[in-house]
Parts: sequence; structure tokens; C-alpha cells
Amino acid sequence: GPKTDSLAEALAIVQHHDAVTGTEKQHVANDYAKRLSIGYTEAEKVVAESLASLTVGETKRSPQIKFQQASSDCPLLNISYCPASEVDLSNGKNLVVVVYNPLGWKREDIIRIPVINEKIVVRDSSGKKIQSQLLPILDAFLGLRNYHTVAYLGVSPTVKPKYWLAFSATVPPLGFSTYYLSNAKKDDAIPDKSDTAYASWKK
Amino acid sequence: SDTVTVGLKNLKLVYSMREGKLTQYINSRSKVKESLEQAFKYYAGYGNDGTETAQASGAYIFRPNDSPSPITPNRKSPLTVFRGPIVHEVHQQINSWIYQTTRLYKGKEHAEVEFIVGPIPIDDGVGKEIATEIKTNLASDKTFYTDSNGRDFIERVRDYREDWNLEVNQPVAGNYYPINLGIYLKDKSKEFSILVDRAVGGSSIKDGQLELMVHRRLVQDDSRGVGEPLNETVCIHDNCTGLTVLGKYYFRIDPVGEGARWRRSFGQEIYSPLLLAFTESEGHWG
Repeated sequence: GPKTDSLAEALAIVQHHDAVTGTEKQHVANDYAKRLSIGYTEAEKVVAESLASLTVGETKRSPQIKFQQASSDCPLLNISYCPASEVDLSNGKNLVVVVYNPLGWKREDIIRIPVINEKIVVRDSSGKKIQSQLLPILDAFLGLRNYHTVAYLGVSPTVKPKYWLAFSATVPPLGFSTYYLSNAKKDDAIPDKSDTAYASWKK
Repeated sequence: SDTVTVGLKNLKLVYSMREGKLTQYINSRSKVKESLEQAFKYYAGYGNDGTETAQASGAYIFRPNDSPSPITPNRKSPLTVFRGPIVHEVHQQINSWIYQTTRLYKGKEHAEVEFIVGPIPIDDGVGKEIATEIKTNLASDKTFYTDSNGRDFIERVRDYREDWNLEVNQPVAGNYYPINLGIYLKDKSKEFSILVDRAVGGSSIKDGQLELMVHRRLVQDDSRGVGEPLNETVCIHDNCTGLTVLGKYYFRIDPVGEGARWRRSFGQEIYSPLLLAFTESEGHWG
């Protein structure tokens, strides 16, 4: 099965003083990035298998959820590229978001993921609806996203997400919480769209 | 109104509409109220003029040519505010290559600033080192604190070394320190802290002010061994542009003596963020 050895080896190499401070030649920096990326990709599979194992109780209750095959995280989430979250929920699909807390205390944090639908309802694992908010992904940001997904992944994104969906997650220490995103029904409260105020320089 | 206030509960930030910039920090719970100004600036890198004594700014050496140049915001771009029940955001396009979003989240008493900087233009042949600074009125008396490899904080005194008499030849570079976790300063009543999501350089060049160097692009080798200028690019096939960086820092002002808890616990949360995984399912959520 997948291992974390290649990531450990890449991390060991980048503890060289040139890698820490950025005093290596550019082609060496590129090699460091490549090694880390290869290690990360393999370690990601270990995490997916671990989540499948951790969530075994949940998958027994909901056998249609198969984390092992389908789970994926998003290393380019910072530039709003996350194909796993850009699922069209209007055709009856649900998006399952597993949030793992690697620290030893309970945390409440805001999750932000790119989405393509406007009418989304977020539920926690008990089915309780969670308040959420949509924020527009601005054109300037999408330009950055498109350029870098091509440059770093060699992938030209086919889906253009419209919004960041923000919701509050509560996660136990060294544990996980599960959130379900689905298409909102008529009586569901949909995410609040952000009010916008523009401060014109001339005003 | 001349001002716009953002923030969901205890923490509020006030922006001047006329100038399009941050002016005040208010925490109604801790009763902290402080004037604040945030801006970008750049240090032009010292160029290697070919003489033996010249020392160019490069990968190893930060050597600014002169005092920093302010990067004035583009007056054609408005300041945009998004408000909702989870987060308030303020978007600012500073110029064609600097974009900034400031976020105040529900239930949090710090501000998150996300910066997108790059590609740094070097068409004029001048390398540039970009810093963001926040000015307050705290009387910090030349003293500030930076983390030691993400652990303890070490006291730094501007233009002073404990072990020898310092001759100040580099008033900026000589006071820069590596920032892995954060930097803070204090006076008799308040302390102002910044935490970072990555290793950067940082300093307090004036009392009450903190700055972080967020990006650098230089045109000369500094002759310390690397043998090439610090000029990273991103390429699609043969078309290359200078690197764009996207990063975050977080700031907060506390009554004096109350900032350490946040620096320690939130610092851990930056270092170990929540890990997300996604999958799809069919049918009813349950």
C-alpha cells in the first residue's frame, strides 16, 4: 500500500540550510518542490485510507459513502482550485466534507471551499442545518487560479466555481467531524449571500 | 459616511472611505482601541556595480539601496466590503500586482490578511523587496520580540546588540530578523502581535510599527555562492513570468500581558490547520 516514506525523505532533504533559507539555485528549488510533491501525493493516499478506517462507523451507517475510493484533498485550495468540492449538487448528489483536527484541543474554525451551486444546505453529522455564507470568487482571483493550475498541474480547469462557501466547523481534539452539502429544498434556508458595499475613491 | 466599520462581534476595524485605508482597531470586549495604518512599500535592491566592495542584494543578503518607496494604492480601484453572518471581508487592489483581502470571522478576535503579491516588475532593471507594514501609536521604545524557530520569543532592540557596541551601517537590514511564528511589540498598556503562515523577514523600524517582507525579486547575484540572482519564475511552456505569492498573516492588539495565550495557541492552529477531505454520496444525506 501507499507509504509516507517518500514524503519523509523529501522533508529530510529540504532541511538542508539552502532549502530552509532559499539560497539554492533555481533548478535545485524546483527539484525540492518536485520531491515534496511526489511525497505529498503518496502520503495523501495514506490519509485517505486512514480516513476510511476512522470513518468506518459512519460508512456502515451510510454504505454509499466510500472514502477510500473517492476522498481527495485540495493542495491548491488556497487559489480556489478544488475539483473535489466543485460538484454539481443540483442533480441529487451530496458532497461529504470530512474535517480532521490534528491538535489536542477542540476547535471551531471557518471552512472555505469553492462551489458552483448557489442553493446549498450544509448539515452536520446529526442532520442539523449549519449557517453558511457565499462570497464571490473575484475575476482577479480566477485569473491567478487558472494560470497556476496550468503551470503547476498542467491542467486547464473546466469548471469555473462562482463562490466560496464559508461555514463554521466544530472538531473534537485529534478527531474529525463530517459535514454534508446538498441542494437546498424549497423550505431550506440557503446560504446568506454577502452584502456588498463599495467605497468609491471619488465619493 | 466618511468611514466604514467591519466586524461581526467584539472586533471591529474602521476604514477611511476617503483614503481607502485602515484607520482604527477596536475590541469592545477587551476595551482596546488603537489607531492603525497598513501599507505596502518596497526596498530597491542594491545593485552590483562591479567594484570589489560592492555588495548586491541577493538570496543571502538583504541590502536595500535607500529608504523604502511607498506603494501607493491605485485610486481607480474601490475598496470593496462583503458582509455576511460568518465573515466580513475587505478587498483592496493596491496596484496591478498587489491584491489584499482582510477578513474578520465570527467568533474570532483577530484579523486575517491575505496578500497576493507578484509578479514584481523588474522592467526598470531594479530588484525590489516588498514589505507590508502596520503602524500603531504604541510607545515600544525600540524594543520588539521575534520568535526563536517558532518557540520562545526573543527580545530585539533596534540598533543595539547586547554583546558588543554596534556601529549602525545598515539601519534596516541590520534590524531584520527571521519570523517563523510571529513578531510583537508592546508598551505600558497594550501589545500588538502579528503571526505568519510562512517564514518571512520582519522588523520594527520605528516605534509602534511592525513590518514583514512578503516577496523579493532581484536582478543581481550577491556573490555569496548561489551564483544567480533571486528571480524565481513560473512557466507555461516557454512563457515565464515572475513568481506570484499568496500568503496570510494575522494580527491582534491585546491589553499588555494578554497576548501570549493567542500567540501560542493560535500559532499552533496556523501550523496545524484543519485537514479537509471530500467525497460524494447519492441520495438522502443520512
